[in-house]
Amino acid sequence: VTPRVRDIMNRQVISITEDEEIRVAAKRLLKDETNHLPVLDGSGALVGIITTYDVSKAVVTDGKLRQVKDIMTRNVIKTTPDEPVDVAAQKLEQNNISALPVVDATNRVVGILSAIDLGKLFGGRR
Amino acid sequence: VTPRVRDIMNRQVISITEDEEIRVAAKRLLKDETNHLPVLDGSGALVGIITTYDVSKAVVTDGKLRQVKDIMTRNVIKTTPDEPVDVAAQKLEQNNISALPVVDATNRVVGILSAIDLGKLFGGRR
Ligand SMILES: C[S@@+](CC[C@H](N)C(=O)[O-])C[C@H]1O[C@@H](n2cnc3c(N)ncnc32)[C@H](O)[C@@H]1O
Ligand SMILES: C[S@@+](CC[C@H](N)C(=O)[O-])C[C@H]1O[C@@H](n2cnc3c(N)ncnc32)[C@H](O)[C@@H]1O
Repeated sequence: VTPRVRDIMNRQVISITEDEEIRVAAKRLLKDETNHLPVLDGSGALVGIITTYDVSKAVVTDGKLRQVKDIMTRNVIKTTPDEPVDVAAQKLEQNNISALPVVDATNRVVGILSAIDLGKLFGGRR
Repeated sequence: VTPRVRDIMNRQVISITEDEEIRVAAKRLLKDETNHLPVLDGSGALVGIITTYDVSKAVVTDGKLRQVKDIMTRNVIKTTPDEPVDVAAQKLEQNNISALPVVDATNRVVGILSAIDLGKLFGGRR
């Protein structure tokens, strides 16, 4: 049976809003030991994604960039709980990205699938 | 047949030395569209790894951190070309990291295996 995204995704989602400072995003990424934060609007809909890669832009541009909306990606590549894992894995590889927000039928973020989670498919071979 | 790291690893390795400025590391990460840079010493041996996650620390600490050695991780989790992919994938997942430098028998970096590369295992299912 093909595993689905729901079998390996991370259901705890830490997010941020687009008007927050980049510094706040950096602190949240570091505290949660992750590289990705979905960006939600006031009503909880997904409007973008920000990663440590984007935060690195703030280091190169010397403080000209101030808020999440200045560096986030708006056109988000997503997945759903039912999507077969191999399809989701190919989305990551073909776009050179390392996480997909998992959304339900109403575009609410219900989890996040990181490329790291693909390691769960290989069981306890130890 | 179990695929090996050599079957999916990236053989082009962009690296950095530990005395470079963090700004230089950030520029190199962005230009190469990657989150990881192995840190090599003057003779080409692996002495650490720096990622966009580490660079984000520079955003939170306001310029007190200046060089790669101030933020890099020295105890690097590695892999080899012969390692079975499932063993490498579990190293990523169990340590919550998204890349493993690939080293040969003399500890020379010959490639890098990113969690994103695991997507190559799932073929052209489209
Ligand atoms: C193209 S990747 C390259 C760096 C690295 N390979 C990585 O995985 O982050 C970096 C860019 O991808 C964007 N990104 C990350 N996840 C994304 C997703 N699910 N959908 C759209 N863009 C995404 C980030 O906002 C960032 O600007
Ligand atoms: C623990 S991860 C957490 C963030 C995120 N999950 C990720 O994959 O980067 C971040 C830390 O892991 C370290 N790191 C990344 N790859 C590593 C590796 N192959 N060996 C040792 N440390 C590594 C980085 O230097 C960084 O300080």
